[in-house]
Amino acid sequence: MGKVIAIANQKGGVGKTTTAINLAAAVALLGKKVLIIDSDPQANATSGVGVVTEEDQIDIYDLVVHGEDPKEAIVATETPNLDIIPSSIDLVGADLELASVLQREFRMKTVVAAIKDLYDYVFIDCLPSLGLITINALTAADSVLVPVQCEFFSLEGYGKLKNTISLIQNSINPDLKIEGVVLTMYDKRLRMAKLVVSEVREHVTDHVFDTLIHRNSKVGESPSMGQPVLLYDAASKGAINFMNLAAEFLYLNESE
Amino acid sequence: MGKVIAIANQKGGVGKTTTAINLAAAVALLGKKVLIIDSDPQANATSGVGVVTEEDQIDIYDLVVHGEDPKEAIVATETPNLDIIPSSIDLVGADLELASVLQREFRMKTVVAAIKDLYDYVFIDCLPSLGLITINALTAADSVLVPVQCEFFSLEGYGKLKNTISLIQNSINPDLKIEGVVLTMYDKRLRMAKLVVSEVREHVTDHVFDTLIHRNSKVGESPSMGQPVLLYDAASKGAINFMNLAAEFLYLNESE
Ligand SMILES: Nc1ncnc2c1ncn2[C@@H]1O[C@H](COP(=O)(O)OP(=O)(O)OP(=O)(O)O)[C@@H](O)[C@H]1O
Ligand SMILES: Nc1ncnc2c1ncn2[C@@H]1O[C@H](COP(=O)(O)OP(=O)(O)OP(=O)(O)O)[C@@H](O)[C@H]1O
Ligand SMILES: [Mg+2]
Ligand SMILES: [Mg+2]
Repeated sequence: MGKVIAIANQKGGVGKTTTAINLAAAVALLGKKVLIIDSDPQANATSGVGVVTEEDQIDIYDLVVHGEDPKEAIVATETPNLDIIPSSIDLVGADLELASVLQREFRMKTVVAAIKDLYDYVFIDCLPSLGLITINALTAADSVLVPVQCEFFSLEGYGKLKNTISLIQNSINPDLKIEGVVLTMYDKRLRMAKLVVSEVREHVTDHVFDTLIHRNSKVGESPSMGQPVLLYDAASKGAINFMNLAAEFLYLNESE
Repeated sequence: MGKVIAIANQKGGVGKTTTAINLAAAVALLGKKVLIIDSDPQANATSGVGVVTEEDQIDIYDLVVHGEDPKEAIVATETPNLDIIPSSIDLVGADLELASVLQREFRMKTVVAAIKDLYDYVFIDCLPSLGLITINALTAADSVLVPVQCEFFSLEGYGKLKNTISLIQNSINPDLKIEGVVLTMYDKRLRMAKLVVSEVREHVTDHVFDTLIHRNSKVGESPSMGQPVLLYDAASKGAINFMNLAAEFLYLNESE
């Protein structure tokens, strides 16, 4: 019975895609069947795991807007036990194309329902927005994981995201839980980074993962090779951070 | 006769707001009258220049969706010669609220036309998306400045943005020019950063500014103090980078 986790934060560049790819890969390497759904028209998760889509590839746009069969969109990646449903630039138009469709917030939920039992965990990589596609992901999800970059603007955005999550919990997805906050791109030389970590650990009432994801050059390089950092350089600090995060994530979810 | 420059890139976290705030402040400190329009519901440019909006403050949402008087929305900032039209979270709903409005792509152009002659330069900070609000900004603008972070995903996104710019140039804003690409968050210790700089300088046919904006802790700290880096720490590398960028920008625009 697959658990669905949306990885969301409307602040841009905070590490949503990097967390989606590398947490999913680490959980897969620990033996679980894992699916990434790329719901960002930039399709960074798709290219970050090395998937190059052909013209006729069915992607998340075809599923959400045209109701195609989700099983047809699944693509295996180089990482054992890790599949992906790719995205494409077509998704840019989905907000307006769905504007007058009934139950438009539930399109992704219908897609996910058709395939989630094939996996132990499904991670949905969200785009940096609080628009319809992100609402769809939060409606399809059992929980939401929020990457927060160790920078000022990212901390500011967390409050706004919480408001959106409560709106969803009070209406279209009452069962939506908060999986937790993951602190990303931590640079121990920066005063601001230390400040954000202590602010988050002190004031955020939701679960904050112990594992800090440090800024690490191999993490930034690995998507250019189309590989999660665990395949690109398993001994790197980044790979170790994501393995620890996966272990923490599984401890929380498997020991229930 | 104010020139209007949109600062856009749908990739998140590449330095759009940081470039908008600090380039605008540097140009203002060099004696020009400058306005920032914050068109991102995250309102990072608004908080980054230290503006705290009251309940009744008219912001970009009120102008674009409800047609209020743009002059009423202008707020002076601590930097001499620099004003801002603030944003708010209300803007999240604008895409859908304008979905069936006639000429919805021209709302921002109407706003800008009413106030641009009060300034030498107007910079529009865009949100990380290619949706209706960004289309509005590209339609209102004379040119577009594209921050490209010295990272893999950011380089990937440039091509997609160029497609959108051409669509706009071939339809609703034939006069839209490309002001240029600004390379941001350069870290000379990273191989990837050097790679992106050489790729951009070699393959991008548009103008690429000579000034590289280096990663600099004072640049990251300054928004938490509500100040451009030039006021926060004028001697920092970041402040010097933005002063150089402003000089380069003015040389291109004033010597025509
Ligand atoms: N721990 C890290 N160390 C080094 N670089 C990182 C790390 N995490 C992310 N990055 C880099 O920072 C940039 C932003 O990360 P990423 O693209 O994952 O953020 P995002 O939140 O998905 O962005 P968007 O809002 O555009 O979807 C990318 O270039 C990525 O490679
Ligand atoms: N040169 C720099 N040195 C250090 N930090 C920087 C620099 N430029 C930007 N930053 C920091 O990186 C983060 C991302 O920058 P910024 O918020 O300006 O990007 P953006 O493109 O506006 O993001 P969004 O897509 O969310 O609008 C911010 O926390 C900012 O303070
Ligand atoms: Mg992403
Ligand atoms: Mg911004």
